[in-house]
Amino acid sequence: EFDSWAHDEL
Amino acid sequence: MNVFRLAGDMSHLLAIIILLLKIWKTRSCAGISGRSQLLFALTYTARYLDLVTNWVSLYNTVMKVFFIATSYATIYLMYLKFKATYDSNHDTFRVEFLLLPVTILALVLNHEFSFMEILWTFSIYLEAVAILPQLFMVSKTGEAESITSHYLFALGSYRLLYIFNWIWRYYTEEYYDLIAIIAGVVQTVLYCDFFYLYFTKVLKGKKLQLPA
Repeated sequence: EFDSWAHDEL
Repeated sequence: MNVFRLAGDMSHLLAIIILLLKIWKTRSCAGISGRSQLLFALTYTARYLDLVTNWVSLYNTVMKVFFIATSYATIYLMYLKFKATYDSNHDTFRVEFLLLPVTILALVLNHEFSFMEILWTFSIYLEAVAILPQLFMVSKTGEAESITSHYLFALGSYRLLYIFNWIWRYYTEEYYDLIAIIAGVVQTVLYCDFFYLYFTKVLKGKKLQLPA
């Protein structure tokens, strides 16, 4: 399951 | 966080500051594409809605707020305060030819079909092409002020540095995000022509002249 909060970049 | 990503964010920050200073000091937005600035504001709005839903770090939050605030401040300066200096005759790139494909692609090619994720994907694809109206305007006017070319150099360098960041993260964290990487490569490739002119002309003190 893709963790959509994985966007830790600007 | 790694040195490439930090350098990229600083280059992005520098670009925005150069642009704001140019408009504020010269009290003119001549040579700047308002359409590109609108696309950037849309990009950051779509991407940074997660400001209210998830916390990454103080740095992440501060930078997101700064990028959103400055992108709207730029639009305010261009379309309201210094509207008389906005060169709408040369800022004619059909942005609908960007928005439609980007929207469709975001709906079709994403990591997860959820509202936030599709907005994030839309913003990634849009950012890749958001500079086209500006580059189109420079080619149409045939030249750009040196301050504008420094703005473009900093803006183009930001995503180029992010590519090094993704290479670094792949080898050190085995992290990669193909959507961001492919869009980032496209975004950087669009600047190649400009980078060439920047290094061969602007850095030699000449004006940026494009073969119209």
